[in-house]
Amino acid sequence: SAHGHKGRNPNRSKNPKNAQDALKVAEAAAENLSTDPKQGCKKHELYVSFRDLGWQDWIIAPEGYAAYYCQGECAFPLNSYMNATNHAIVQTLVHFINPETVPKPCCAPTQLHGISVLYFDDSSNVILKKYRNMVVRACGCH
Amino acid sequence: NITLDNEVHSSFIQRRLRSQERREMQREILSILGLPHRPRPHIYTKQNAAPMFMLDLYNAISTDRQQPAGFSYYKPVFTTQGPRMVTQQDSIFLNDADMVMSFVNLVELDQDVLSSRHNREFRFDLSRIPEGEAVSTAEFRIYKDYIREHYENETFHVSVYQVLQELPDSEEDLLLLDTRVVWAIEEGWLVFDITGTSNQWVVNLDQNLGLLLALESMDGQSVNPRLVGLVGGSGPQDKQPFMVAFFKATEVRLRSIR
Repeated sequence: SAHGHKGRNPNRSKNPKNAQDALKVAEAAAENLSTDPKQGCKKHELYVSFRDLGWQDWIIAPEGYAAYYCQGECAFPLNSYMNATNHAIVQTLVHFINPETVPKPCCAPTQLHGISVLYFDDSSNVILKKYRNMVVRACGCH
Repeated sequence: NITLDNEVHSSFIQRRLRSQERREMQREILSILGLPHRPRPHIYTKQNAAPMFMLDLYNAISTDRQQPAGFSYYKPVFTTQGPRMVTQQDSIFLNDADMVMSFVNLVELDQDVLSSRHNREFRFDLSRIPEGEAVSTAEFRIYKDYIREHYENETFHVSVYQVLQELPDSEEDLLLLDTRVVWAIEEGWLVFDITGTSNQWVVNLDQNLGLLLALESMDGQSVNPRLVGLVGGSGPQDKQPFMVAFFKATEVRLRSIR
């Protein structure tokens, strides 16, 4: 439930009253929304080049950082390709029942990997540091 | 099919950043790296022994990450070029560490070249260690070149001391840290454990008076380290002595909201 929002929505009476109605709406919505697969939650390329930033005088490795990001709509069908959680599927249904109070699930990283960076400090000492959760390995609906 | 690597879609529009955007982006990345500002190393070369050793460690991590699950992580990574080497022990330290740092020797000239003194001094600046990092292992590394002349069949004691106090009569108060027996025709990196001393220096920077290396023949005679091939500050770049420390994070660093 979305606490504090009950009764405030003037369009609430237009929304489906039960789960069966919700499913019908969801199926209808799926027909429309799934026509453009590019809109779905996916991993997108994002590369930060340390070379382009002019940081090669102090960063020894890597040359750049293949970070990636997650973007796209979490709409029906939330199939395995989107790596959706069970809760995300339920939330999508509830969103159809009450779209103005319950948002769609978010497209977010489901797996993150670390990177290591090798760089000089001000004293010309060299630091090798591991940074956790920096690179998106997989995206999904949450 | 559930795959770990979702299909990648390139929707990132590449464009030149405006200078203000560029500065802001650099500031954000530096903040994530935990750096107050962009480092400006004054004198360095990537061909020095320490950066090359660190690059080997970096490559060891990168290679390990590409292995399939279940692959033995503790494999030795030996370099094929140059005299540097990442040992199996280093790989174990590396797996355990959150950060590794090498320190350049601040004593540039070898005293044994300039004077009759046979002891060699080394100093390292440990004041730049980021907060929240504790030393788990620290090593002093010095390269021993192959020497045929003079001492071919002899063995020597190499001892590394912590300088506890510098006394006015030029004698020093010393603490023996580690010792090795080396053969004159040996070649490679000699590694000395200085973990305890490094921890002491990190806590009390004032106590960091450096290390002292002494070489003796088996009959107790002091020997010039240079004559048996111990490379100092005046030697080749890729064989310069250095210190390396492996750190474990003691706290979770929380980034402030900007």
